[in-house]
Amino acid sequence: MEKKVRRIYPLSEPGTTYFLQIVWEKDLGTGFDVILTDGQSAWSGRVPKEEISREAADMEMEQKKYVEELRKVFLTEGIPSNIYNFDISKEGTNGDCLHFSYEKKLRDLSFRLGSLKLQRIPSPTEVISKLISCCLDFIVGLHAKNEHLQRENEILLNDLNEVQDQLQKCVEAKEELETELYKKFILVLNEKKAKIRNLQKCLKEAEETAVKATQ
Amino acid sequence: MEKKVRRIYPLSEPGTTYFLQIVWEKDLGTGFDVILTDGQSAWSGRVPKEEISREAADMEMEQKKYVEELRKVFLTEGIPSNIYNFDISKEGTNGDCLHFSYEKKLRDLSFRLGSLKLQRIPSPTEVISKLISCCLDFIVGLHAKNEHLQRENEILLNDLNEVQDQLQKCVEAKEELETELYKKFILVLNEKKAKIRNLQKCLKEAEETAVKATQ
Amino acid sequence: SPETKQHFAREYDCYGDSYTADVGVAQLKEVFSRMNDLE
Repeated sequence: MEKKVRRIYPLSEPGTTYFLQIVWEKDLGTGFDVILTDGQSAWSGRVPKEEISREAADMEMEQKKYVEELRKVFLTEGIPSNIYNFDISKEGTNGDCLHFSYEKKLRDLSFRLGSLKLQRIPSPTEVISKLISCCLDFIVGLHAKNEHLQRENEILLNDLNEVQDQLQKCVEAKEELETELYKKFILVLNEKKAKIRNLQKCLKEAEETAVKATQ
Repeated sequence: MEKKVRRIYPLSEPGTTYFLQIVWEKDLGTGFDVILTDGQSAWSGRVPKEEISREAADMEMEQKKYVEELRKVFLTEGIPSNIYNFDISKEGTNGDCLHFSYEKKLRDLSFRLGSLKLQRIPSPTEVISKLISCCLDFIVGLHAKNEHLQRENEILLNDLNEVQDQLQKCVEAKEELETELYKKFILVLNEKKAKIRNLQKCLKEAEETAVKATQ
Repeated sequence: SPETKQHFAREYDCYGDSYTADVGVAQLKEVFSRMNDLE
C-alpha cells in the first residue's frame, strides 16, 4: 500500500492549507482512498476503479493517460500551482459532506479532471495522527535514502581518486619506460658503433699492410 | 529558525502516538519552544535558556554536554526507544495544563533530563496544520537533497567510467609503446650487427691477403 | 678461463649483447633487464 500526503489550497478557501492524503495499492488506476484535513477536521472518500474508467471515458482520454494525469495531480509535490486546481464545497448542516474537485488548467481554459464526495470523519484524531506519522515515515525513508546516497557518493569519490592516482602513476610509468628503454638502447647501440669503429680501424690498417706487403 | 517534529510514546499512554515539535534558533542551548499534539489537541510551552543552565547545574553536567543530550532526545529520530523516555500527565479540569517530562535511561536507572508545563492551545487547527506543513517542507528539502545527491552520483559515476577508460587506454598505450620501441630497436641493432659481421668478414679477408702478400 | 673470457669479450659487448648474432625481443629484454643489475 502506497501513501502520499500533499498540501492543497482550495480555490474557494485560498488562505487555508488543506492536507490531502492519497492511499492506493500498486496502481493508482485501480482506485484510491482520499483523506482531506485542515489539521482539525477530516473527511474521507474513495475513487473506485470504475469511476476512473468512467471519468477517462467522459473526457475521451485514454485510461493510461488519465491515470498519469491523476498521478501528477495527487502525487507530485512542487508542481507549479498554476497547472492543477483543487476546490471544495461543504454541504450538509455542519459541513458533514464535502464536495472535492480537481481540475487541470490549459492556458485560460480549465477542465475538470474529477470530483468526489467526502464524508466527515467523526473523530479525526487517529486519521490526523496517522497522516502525520505517514509524513514522518516518509522522512525516515528519505533520510535512509539520503544516507545511502551519501555513502555511495563517498565510495565513488574514493574510487575516482584511486583510479585518478592509478592513471597518474600509469602516465608517469609510461614516460619512465620510454626514457629507460631509450637510455639502455643507446648504451647497447653505442657498443656496436664502437665495435664498428674499431673494426673499420683494424680493416684500414690491414688493408694498408696488405698494400705495403704487395708493393 | 529550526524546526523538528518527532514521534513520542509517553510512558503513561504507551498506546498513543504524540507528536513533538521543537522550534529553536541556531543553538538549542539558547532555549526552545515545545509543541505537543496527538493530532487533535495541542499544548505548547517554552524552555528558556536559564532553565537549561539550571537543569545542567542541578545535574552537575557541563552545559555543553547537557545541550548535546537535549539534541539527542529531541532532534534525533530513530534513537532506540530504550534510551530516552517521555512522559506526560494532564492537570487542570480538562487537561488544560500538561506536565511534560523527559528522561534518560542508563541500564536499570533513569534520570530526569528535564520537564516543563505545557498549556493547551485553545484552537489547535493552525498549530497542527503548521506542524504537518513543517513535515512536508522537510520532505521537500530531503527530496531536493536526494536529487542533488543523485545527480552528484551520476556525475561521479560518469567521471569514474571516463577515468577508468583513460587508465585502460594508458595501459594499452604503454604496452604498445614498449612493443613499438623494441621493434625499432631490433631493426637498428640488427643493422649494426650485420655491418659488424660484414666488417669482420672483410677484415678476415684483408688479413689473409696481407699474410699471403707478406709470404 | 682467460680463453673463454677472451672469446666472450670478442663476441659480446659489456651488456651481454652479441656483436654479430641478430637479437629478438626476448633477448633484448633480457639484456635490458640485466642492465638494471649492472646499474
